[in-house]
Order: sequence, then C-alpha cells, then structure tokens
Amino acid sequence: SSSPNSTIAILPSSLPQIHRAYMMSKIQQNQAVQKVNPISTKKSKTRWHFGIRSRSYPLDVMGEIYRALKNLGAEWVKPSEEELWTIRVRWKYGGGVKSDVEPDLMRMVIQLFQLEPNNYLVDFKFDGWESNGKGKSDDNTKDDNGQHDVEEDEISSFSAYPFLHLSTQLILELAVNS
Amino acid sequence: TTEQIAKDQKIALRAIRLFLKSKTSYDVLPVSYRLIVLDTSLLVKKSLNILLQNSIVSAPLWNNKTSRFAGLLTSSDFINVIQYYFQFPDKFDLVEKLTLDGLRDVEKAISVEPIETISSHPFKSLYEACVKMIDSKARRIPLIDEDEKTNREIVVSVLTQYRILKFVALNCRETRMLLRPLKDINIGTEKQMLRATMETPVIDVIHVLSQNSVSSVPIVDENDKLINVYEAYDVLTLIKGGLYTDLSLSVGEALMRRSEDFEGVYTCTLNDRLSTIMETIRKSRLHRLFIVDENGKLISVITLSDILKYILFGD
Amino acid sequence: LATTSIKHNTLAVASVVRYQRKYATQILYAPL
Repeated sequence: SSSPNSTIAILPSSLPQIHRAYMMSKIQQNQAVQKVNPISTKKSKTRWHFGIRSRSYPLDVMGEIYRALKNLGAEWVKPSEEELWTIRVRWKYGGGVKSDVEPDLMRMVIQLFQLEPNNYLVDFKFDGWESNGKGKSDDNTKDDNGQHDVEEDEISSFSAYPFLHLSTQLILELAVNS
Repeated sequence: TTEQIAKDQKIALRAIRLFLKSKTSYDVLPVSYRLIVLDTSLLVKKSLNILLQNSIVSAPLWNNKTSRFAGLLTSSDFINVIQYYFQFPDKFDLVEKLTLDGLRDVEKAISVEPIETISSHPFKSLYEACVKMIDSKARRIPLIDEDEKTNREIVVSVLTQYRILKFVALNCRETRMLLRPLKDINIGTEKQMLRATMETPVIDVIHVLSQNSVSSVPIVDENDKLINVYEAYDVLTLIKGGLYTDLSLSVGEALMRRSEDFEGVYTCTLNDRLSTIMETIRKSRLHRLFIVDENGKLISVITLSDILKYILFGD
Repeated sequence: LATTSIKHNTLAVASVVRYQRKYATQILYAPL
C-alpha cells in the first residue's frame, strides 16, 4: 500500500514466474519434479448474437419452428395474414411444485427477420404469463382481434430464467431436427 | 496518542455499522451487471470450463426439472469431486460423466456436510446479509426475491464478502480512522495454522482444505518462512489440467498450473492497520493476508471473514 | 434473446432484464 507506515506487500516467491523458476531449479538439481504447464488463461471472449441465424428459405425456417414447437407440446395463435412471419406461442411451463396461484402458461413471440437476401434471423421474445385453464391472460388489455398489446412494463417479469430455459429447449429441438 | 486512536477506532466502527444498516444489498449491485447461471444437467467438467472461461469461481444452479434454483456451485464442490475420485479411483468413469445434479450424491458418498444455503432479500439491510454470512461461515450470499408474476423465487445476484468490503472501502471515509495495529485488536492472531511444504502431496493439501473448511493452506520452507499459498481456486485449475495425472503431484508442482496472471499472495505484519488493509481492498483483488514477522516467518492469516466479523462485532 | 454459438455441446442464452432501477444480463448455460 502507498501509505508510509504500511508493510502490506505481495510475496515475491508466490508470483507464477518466480515459483516456476524455483521449481525448475529443483529439476536442475535432478530432484524428481514433474514439469507442469500453466492452464491457458486465454479467455476466448464469449461472442453474443441476437437471436439465431438461418440460411434456409423463410418458409422452411417457419416449418422447422412449427415442427419443433409441436414436438415440445407448445400451442400457437393461428397466424393472421399480416403476421405470416410471427408466431405467438403459449407454453405450459412444467416442473416444480404446482400451486394454482402460479401462472404457468408462458407466452413467447417468435419473429423471423430478414437481414439480407438469404440471411435470416429468428428472435424469441418473452410475452408474459397466463394462468392455466382460465384461458384469460393476466393482463386484461386485449384489443379486438385477441392479441395482447400488453404494456411493455407489464410483461417485464424479472426472472428471465423460465424464458431462457424454454428458449434453450426450442433451440436444442431445432438443432437436433436440422 | 494510543487512547485517541482507540477512541477514533470505536467511532469509526460505529459509523461503518450504521452505514451497513442504512444500505441494502441492492445498493451494492452495479447499475448494470451480469449473472451466470448453470443448468444442473451440465457435466461438472463443462461447468468448470465455463467458470474458468468467465473468470468466476461460483455460480447459482438452475434445476430444469423443478424449474427452480438449486443452490450455488462453489470450489468446495470441486474439492468434493477430487476427494470422491481419490476414495473411489475405480469410479473414474462416473466422475467423467458426473453432472451438477450428482454433486449432492458425491457429498453423501464422502460424508461431507452440504454447505448451508443461506440467502437474503435484496432490499434487506446489508448488515443483515453480513451477519448471515458470518454465522454460516459462507463467503457469499445469494440475493433472492420472488417474481411478482409467477411467485417463483429468483436469484437477483450473489454478494461476496469481497464485494461488500470493497463497497465499504469505497464509500466509508471512516475506514481511514481504523489506525490501531493488528496486534492490539486481536484479528486472526489466535489461529492454529495448518501448513504444508512444497513437497507435500497436493492431495494432502486438498484434504486439509476440505476437512478444516479453509480456503487456503500456507506453504513454508524448513525455517517456517512463508513461500507460497495453495488456494481452493487452484483446485479448479488442477481438475482442468486432468484429474488422473495431477493428483500425484506435489503441491509445488501443482502450483505450476496457476495461470500467469495470478496476482500473488498478500502479506502484512502485526504493525499494520485496517485502514491500509481496507485501502488495499479498495484497489486490488485481495482475498486474505498472511501475517509474517520481520524475517518473513509465518505467524497467522487474516481472512475477509475476520475483517467483516471485526467490523460487525469487534471492539 | 442473445445466444452464443453452440460449443462443446453447450449452449448459452441471455436476456437483459430490469430489476427496479438496475439492469441484469441473465445468462443460462445448458447442455445440448
């Protein structure tokens, strides 16, 4: 530490280079010391992408997604003419001790985007919870054609982990199918 | 004068405790932060790579069968796996295929007490979170809230003693008034220090870590002079290096596995003060300090738990 | 949703959520 009356210090013999030199000197004294290499500290920076990318034809992509959703037991709203490339999913969220107070139908919006010719991107978006069986969404702000135009804040349930978990299930299903 | 310094120390401790009671754990969280969670169906070996790759030593677990959080993965779990492999070398295949789900069974197989799972609500006082950590000897505490929509518990973040002490060092000017020498305030001095030499088999050092619930073992030479330290974190690099080969190493050889960016072991003497220790925590990633005499001979160790305990209850 | 390329049969997904006045990037690592 910089202050005058401090004797806090770093032990020189504990620095990796110095420790290595100390151990190598033992090897020179042909003491039975094994040469061991440090683990690589190169931390390959995690590269994050938005959604998942696909080079298949748009209709093929949509077909694969519907097939994966079906295999995973999810439901979806019948797509309207204007929203052919959007899938509004409802998913029974299993696991855990069920209590009827817990809404366990998770809504997710899956959207296909075109980045450039022959380069598409599928994004998943959390779209709130519904309680089982009642069919009603926990937000009663439905507009006329049954879509949920929920306030952005309304669906920002803090824990993304159920949503992330279902997303991994869907991505794995798509990866396995393809 | 010594009396004045002692009086100032009491005033400073009172002020710091008031500060800890006036802040919540939520206040310690950065405005933007990340939380890495591991699915319990991951292989233990894979989870080790994820921790090392992200330069973290612990992570909350997510059980995708119960869709709930399942405690914390810490270096103690990896020490248990090594102990298990050492006790049952024929079970090598099982260790290779071990998933995070299986860690509780490993604890039972080597009759190790599971770490008490404590937690605190993000909006409870920071003081309460510290007291829970000291009582349970845990070095980190998950902040748990309940999702307002789904009533499911959620891990908001995990607070470590280091982060809390750094928060105090950054925000409490009174830490500069902690000027009493360590020898007068009895921190970490009455310890029965377990130690090793460079030739000690690394597996024996790992047993010491596990059986004494300590996170480091000092390494001394024939004159009891401190020359290095084996830390619980080093176990992760040992496993990454390949379990089967490295367990026969001496601790001196195992320490050659350390990555080049290891910052070194901090030492101090009994004349040092908490003011300069807190200043060092403010600037560096300090996890403990070994107390040595003027010849570098090992006397004792001050852990972050010792410092936190003194701040909460000392004097 | 943020994703990483699948490496060593492990997938990572992430989402940024607001908690009160702070932002958490929640990351989940799962096996294929």
